[in-house]
Amino acid sequence: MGSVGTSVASAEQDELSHRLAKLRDQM
Amino acid sequence: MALPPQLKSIQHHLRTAQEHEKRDPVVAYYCRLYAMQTGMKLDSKSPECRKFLVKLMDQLETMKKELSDNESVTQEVVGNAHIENYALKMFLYADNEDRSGRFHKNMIKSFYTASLLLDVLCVFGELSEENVQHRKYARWKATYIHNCLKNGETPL
Repeated sequence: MGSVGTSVASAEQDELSHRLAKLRDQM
Repeated sequence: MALPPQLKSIQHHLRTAQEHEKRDPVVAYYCRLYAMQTGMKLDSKSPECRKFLVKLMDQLETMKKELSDNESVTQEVVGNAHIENYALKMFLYADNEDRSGRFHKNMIKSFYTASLLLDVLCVFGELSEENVQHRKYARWKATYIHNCLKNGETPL
């Protein structure tokens, strides 16, 4: 269960990093 | 949305963003971008921080669309100049009031806002030594004059 929780957190974090990179890319 | 305690250090940058929403949306945008980048470094794992940061990201993406015809947002070098000029304008206003012996809440806020905007400049890369010194001086002056006025003393 712990590792599932960690994977979800990590995927959501990656999603945020991806969105941030996209936001900055267009600058 | 309430700011999770882990992200407390970005609260003043977010407040500055809110205060500039109408007055200067470019300043508001970069304050939020700085808060986003810093917030992700502070805590992007706990559910409450993730929720907060996702909302902040939504807000940033909306602002970016609204400002899509503004060069200060579409070109990093123009944005850098915009924020730096704005920060220095605030700094110079406060410094002029200080040197003229006019001590008041507005000049304290200008010193403090200048220091926050110099933080925001970090989104464009490492701060110049001059800006590091300006930031340090502005933050110190804001605290010093605030304490003097609170204690009924005249700042030197």
